[in-house]
Amino acid sequence: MFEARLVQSAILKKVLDAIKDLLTEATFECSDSGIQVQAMDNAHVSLVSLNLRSDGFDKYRCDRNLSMGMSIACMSKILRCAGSEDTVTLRALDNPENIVFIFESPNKEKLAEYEMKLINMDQEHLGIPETSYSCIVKMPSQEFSRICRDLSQFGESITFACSKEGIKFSASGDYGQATIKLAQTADADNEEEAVSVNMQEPVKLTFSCRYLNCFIKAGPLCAQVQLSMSNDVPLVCEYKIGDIGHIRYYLAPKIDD
Amino acid sequence: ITKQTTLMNFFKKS
Repeated sequence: MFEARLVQSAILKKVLDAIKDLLTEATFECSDSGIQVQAMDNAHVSLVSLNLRSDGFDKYRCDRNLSMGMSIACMSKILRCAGSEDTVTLRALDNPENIVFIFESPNKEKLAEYEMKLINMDQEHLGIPETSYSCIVKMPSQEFSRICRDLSQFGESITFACSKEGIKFSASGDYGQATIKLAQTADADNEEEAVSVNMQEPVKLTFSCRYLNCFIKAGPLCAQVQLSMSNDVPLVCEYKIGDIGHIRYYLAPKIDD
Repeated sequence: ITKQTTLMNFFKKS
């Protein structure tokens, strides 16, 4: 028996919004420690790594490890049926063919159940080595979203250049060039608004706007985003999910041909 | 001209 309950279904809704543009289907690995998803987009350019710890749920029970293949589009449709104040419970048997989503209104007067068929999926797991990154930048997620959206108008990719002074984002295309520089904030009174740059070595990397604009869909999950970068390796773009876990996106860089 | 790499250029299947 697998059962996981979240008082705030809104968290799960936001998680689905954060992955539905990248993934069509994904395997949800459920164990005693929680729920994990690792899945690449079809082009294998980006990867989503989602971790929801069991202790972050309001109720969690997982008698044996389960690998459940789910259609992200279908799951997203189901979660759209949850009221913003509803509680959500995920429930599956030990050898499940289906997973059930149960939404309960705060006054317990409305109970909705949605059963979704699971799908058989080929497992393709990537080993991601622990890496110490040359630059780690933390910044407001809204600011990062804004920068990605604004610069996407000027080119297909954005160059991230990080130095001691701060981080510079730039895009260029047929119409010209656009650059946005962010300096480290002087006072960290407001942690949510802060920009911090932890640099060991300067980094310059170029990434496709298409994927960045998918990642920023996770913005509503967390006020801050963390960008981990080293030259010539994939970017890690991480959003915390309250006290329950995190979503990390890996993005392969563009390189000079 | 820049070329898009894939994650397979960096990570191994496990």
